[in-house]
Amino acid sequence: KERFASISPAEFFKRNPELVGFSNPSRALYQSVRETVENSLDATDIHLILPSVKVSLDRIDLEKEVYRLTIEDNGIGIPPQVVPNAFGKVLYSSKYTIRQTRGMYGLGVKAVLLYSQMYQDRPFEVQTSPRGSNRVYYFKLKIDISRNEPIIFHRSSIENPTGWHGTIITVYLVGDWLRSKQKIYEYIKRTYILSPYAEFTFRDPEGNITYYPRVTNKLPRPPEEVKPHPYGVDIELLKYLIATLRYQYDVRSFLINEFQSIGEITAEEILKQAGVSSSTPASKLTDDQISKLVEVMKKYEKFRPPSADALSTLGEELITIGLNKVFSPDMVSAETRKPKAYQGHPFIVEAGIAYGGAIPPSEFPIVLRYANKIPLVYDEKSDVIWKVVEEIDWRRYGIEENQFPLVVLVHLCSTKVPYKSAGKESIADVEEIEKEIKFAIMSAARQLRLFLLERKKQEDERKR
Amino acid sequence: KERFASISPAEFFKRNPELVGFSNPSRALYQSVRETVENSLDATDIHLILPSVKVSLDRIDLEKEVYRLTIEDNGIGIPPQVVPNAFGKVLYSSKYTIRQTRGMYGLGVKAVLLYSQMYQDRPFEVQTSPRGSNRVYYFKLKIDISRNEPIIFHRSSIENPTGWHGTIITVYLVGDWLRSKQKIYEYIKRTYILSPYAEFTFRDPEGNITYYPRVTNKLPRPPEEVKPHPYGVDIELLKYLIATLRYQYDVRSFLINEFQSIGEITAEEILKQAGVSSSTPASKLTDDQISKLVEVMKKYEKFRPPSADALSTLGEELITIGLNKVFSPDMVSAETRKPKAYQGHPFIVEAGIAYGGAIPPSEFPIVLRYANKIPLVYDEKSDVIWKVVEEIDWRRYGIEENQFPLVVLVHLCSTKVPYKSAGKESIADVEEIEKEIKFAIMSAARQLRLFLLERKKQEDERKR
Ligand SMILES: Nc1ncnc2c1ncn2[C@@H]1O[C@H](COP(=O)(O)OP(=O)(O)OP(=O)(O)O)[C@@H](O)[C@H]1O
Ligand SMILES: Nc1ncnc2c1ncn2[C@@H]1O[C@H](COP(=O)(O)OP(=O)(O)OP(=O)(O)O)[C@@H](O)[C@H]1O
Ligand SMILES: [Mg+2]
Ligand SMILES: [Mg+2]
Repeated sequence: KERFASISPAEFFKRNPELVGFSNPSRALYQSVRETVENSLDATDIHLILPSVKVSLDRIDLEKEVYRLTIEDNGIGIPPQVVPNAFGKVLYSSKYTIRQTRGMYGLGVKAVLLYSQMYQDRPFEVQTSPRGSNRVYYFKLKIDISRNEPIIFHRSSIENPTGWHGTIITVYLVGDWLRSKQKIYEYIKRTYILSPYAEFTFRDPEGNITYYPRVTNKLPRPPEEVKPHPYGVDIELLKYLIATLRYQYDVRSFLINEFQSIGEITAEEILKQAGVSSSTPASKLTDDQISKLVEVMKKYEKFRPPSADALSTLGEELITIGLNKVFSPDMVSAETRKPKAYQGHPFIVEAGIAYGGAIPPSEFPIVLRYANKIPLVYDEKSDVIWKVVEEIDWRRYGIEENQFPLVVLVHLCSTKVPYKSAGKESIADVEEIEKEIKFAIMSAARQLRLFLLERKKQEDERKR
Repeated sequence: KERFASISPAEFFKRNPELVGFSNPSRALYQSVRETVENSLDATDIHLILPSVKVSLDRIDLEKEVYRLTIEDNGIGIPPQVVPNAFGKVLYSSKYTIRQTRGMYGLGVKAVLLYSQMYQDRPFEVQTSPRGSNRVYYFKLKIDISRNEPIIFHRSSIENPTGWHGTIITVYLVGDWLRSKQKIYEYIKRTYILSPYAEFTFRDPEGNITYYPRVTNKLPRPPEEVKPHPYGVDIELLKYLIATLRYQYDVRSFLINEFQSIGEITAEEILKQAGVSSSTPASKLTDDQISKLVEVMKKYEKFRPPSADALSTLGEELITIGLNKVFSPDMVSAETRKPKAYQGHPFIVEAGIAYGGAIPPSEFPIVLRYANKIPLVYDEKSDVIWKVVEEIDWRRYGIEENQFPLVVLVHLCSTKVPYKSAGKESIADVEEIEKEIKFAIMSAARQLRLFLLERKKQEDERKR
């Protein structure tokens, strides 16, 4: 006899931690560091604050491998009335918007708490003061897994005499430092290289303290929230936009106001092709009319391309500086492509190539993958970036040897990165994105070809 | 200013279809076929019904690529009062139990509906009659995404004069048949090869009808639901078991009754090591006592290994017959390992090797991956099975050439398969499982080595 039951999203991710990157104790430690650091960076640079992020990982139990992870940032803090849900309710987030952020699921830090609660019983602690607040708030909480609600063990606040703003979180985890050490250092270092405006401090369980100093005070332009692009809209999105309308728009005003890249003429053309009258109230559209509209919008070829306002690239200069710093190569080239879109989401691909110098030769290039400024460290071979690099014939660019000193960096930034899993480690193969990755790498590789031709020419001359 | 919001699980998976295998229209078609076929097989062979599964995929729109997918089975059907939730509520399932089933998340068919609703507006249709029922029930429904609840468009029932039992579902999807054709045929064929007791019929959009006849009436022993194994228990699981207790057990009876492999002596030893009195009522245990118990249970080495009752292997005979049928090789070997456990979940790894004959030589073996009798077709390179096959030095088994005709089949069965994503295409690298895969392949490969040595010896003799 089959027994039917429904479970909460907290129960679902608790039962299946490998779906959120917690597949074993060493990955769990890594994932806990990266999810909290990404939250701290989203709370700073996007809000024009020069990030100062302090990470401490201390072993607090000599028998059991229990660690205390503390992350402190100088970010915008969290309003006290939403703190319990922000940390205690799975699928709760301030990043469900159309804007490039590192976070996107409303899961990250909750997955850390779910894992923390599995093997030890100290609650999660958070201290926060929203920017401009005159109080510092302090909470101890856990997740009530079957209900997907926070359980508050302690709540207090004190005056904030120094005007400090930011967030300090403390979580206790059973982990495996020795096996995750190298990946955690790689993550911090690769984050730092491309965030020269940020300072990081990392104290590891062996007591080593590494300080990564700020190199510049120049922040990148923060991404802005934008409206959905009509290219790749779907029926349920349209229904959702209609259901949450604040005004009694007719369908023509609805299209113009609720989407980017639709002006009066475009709206009229779309409605004509869909056979829908412009004066129809948006809330009165039938399912069939909505379906027709979506069909027309998906095929319409004359939309302005999506706005890059929602995106924040690294830029060719930063990629070049970063590759030079890490690899001391003989040549570097970088390319930032124009904005494109997939399923209504704007995206930009950037690529960088470094060759020679101190790069160790190997059979396959060193591939550095980034998405929304996050370094991707695991699951390399299932990433679409890897697939593209593998399919490139490097001999066409002048590389003759079986072993060659080459680094390929690829950065995908988007209002929605299509990760293969909620653990955010590799990018799914979406056709529009795969194409752009290929063009970006080929474009940077053409510079490599010119460099190798020039170098060969100089060697031939020297021989005569 | 950050705007906070919570979303339903339906909204979460609708926004992120790539997390459930719907990353593009061709994969969406594949995923829709495989999720529904797996539901039909779970509704038959586990319940000692010889499966008859009919799949029809028809193109119903010549302009838009809209397909109608219909799956009919002779399974146990679905009770009418749970039909709306079974298809209309994300995270609703009858497989949240400790027993080997193909389904496990409570997501599969709902993901099909979510995708169906994105690009076309016909509702989902289901016709079902539970085994023994004298009525046939008919529903038309959709998912209300923001609420994660079913919307019922139509509900009716008629008498069931023939005593038919089973389920027929019909769903409309925008897809890409030409790009998914080969994968869908591969999925059906690889499912059929290892389910000789099942018959399949498949009508594709080009009108081709393929009939896969039943070869035997002998069904495998169905897996039974078991209690959790104490090895790898965690704090939240213990709390959940205590919270859902039907009797006022003391902690000793709780351990004996709620877990497999714990008898009176074992329970006493565990309680002694944890410093918890045997007569403590289970519901009165403190967080600290629960934490201590979990710590002791994870380290305790004298538990009986987990029961294989919850599992259902293919068996060496079936693997051998299947490989012979498909590849007509010169030799076949198969190995079914003993049950092990990870995180409290029993699992068994089986491997099969086929060499020579009609197998085309290539640089890397053909790898056929299975989990809980499901063929895994995508994401090969990120699978732990691939990782193990790649790390094996095949020359140690007598393979000298650069190109060789070799097939490696690996089947993982478990009460919980640790997939890397909810799209169920590749297995995460859990250490205990990786070890068992390695031992199973090496053991089957030793037979290959003996065969190649024997063959070489015969060739040498013929030369003299
Ligand atoms: N250090 C922090 N400073 C400010 N706000 C924070 C911080 N950490 C978490 N938050 C808030 O809590 C919310 C939930 O964080 P969580 O990591 O669970 O989800 P997310 O970052 O929105 O998405 P993702 O699951 O992709 O990480 C965030 O959206 C953010 O508003
Ligand atoms: N053809 C069918 N016959 C009988 N029951 C079915 C059938 N299809 C679905 N069900 C029921 O509906 C439930 C939900 O199906 P769904 O595919 O969403 O989840 P699942 O199979 O339990 O897990 P998964 O997400 O891993 O597939 C199943 O657990 C099963 O009880
Ligand atoms: Mg986050
Ligand atoms: Mg299913």
